[in-house]
Amino acid sequence: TNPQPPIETFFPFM
Amino acid sequence: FEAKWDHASTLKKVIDAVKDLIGDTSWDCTNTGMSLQSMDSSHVALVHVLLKSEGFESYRCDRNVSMGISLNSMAKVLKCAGNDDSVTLRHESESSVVNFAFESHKEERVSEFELKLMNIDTEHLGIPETEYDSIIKMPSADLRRTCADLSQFGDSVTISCAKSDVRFETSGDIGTGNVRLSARGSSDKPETEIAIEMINPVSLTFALKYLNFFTKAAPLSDTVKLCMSNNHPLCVEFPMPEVGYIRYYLAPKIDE
Repeated sequence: TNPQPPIETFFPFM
Repeated sequence: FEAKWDHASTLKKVIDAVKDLIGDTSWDCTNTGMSLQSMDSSHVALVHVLLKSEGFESYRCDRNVSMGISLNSMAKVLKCAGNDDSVTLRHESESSVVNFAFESHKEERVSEFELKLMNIDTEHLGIPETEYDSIIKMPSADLRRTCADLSQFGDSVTISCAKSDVRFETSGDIGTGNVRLSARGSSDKPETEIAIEMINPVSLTFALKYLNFFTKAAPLSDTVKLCMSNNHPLCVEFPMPEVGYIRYYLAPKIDE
């Protein structure tokens, strides 16, 4: 299965 | 802070739609409404709920407050409300509890519950305004069924959007499956419409487990919007007209 990056990779913490 | 809904059903459905994905969270209350933003425990999905002040029967928030709440506890409290009961939430500044009052419309039964608040670190992610490459509007029941059906065959789904249709494909140990939905208009029943706005073709792969969590919001909204751009998280939005929305974001799987 392909890896799934964490959502923070796309939407960093403010 | 004091907010009243005429009927408990919407709030019950909102909590049911998010409680299995995010356990404890903070409700941020301001004079424009109540909202929450939370990631699931594996940091792959993000939930954003907005309940606008206009959607309430009455709404007052004199000072911004962040209420840390276990959504499972909130679901327990809301089980004590009838669907048609009114719900009033109250929180006083510096208090460590939030009060729930449920009242039947014939006013013969009033119940009150007090829920302890929790200390929760609130760190919000910045969700950029995005021009998506493809936006699909479809009946939420169609998305729920598609994800449930494909989950029998695989763990991931590849969603590919072309000009006039959207294709959901999966494969697993026992075989493969795909569902193709074609754009269809419906002037008399807009909730049954499938509309595809495609600027660029998109193909992205997601874990079905999360999509199945998201479709728990289907009872809140007849329609759902899937917003996709290549190499960008999927946004699944369940709009609640006049009330607000639930938006789920899911990181795509990437090719190795």
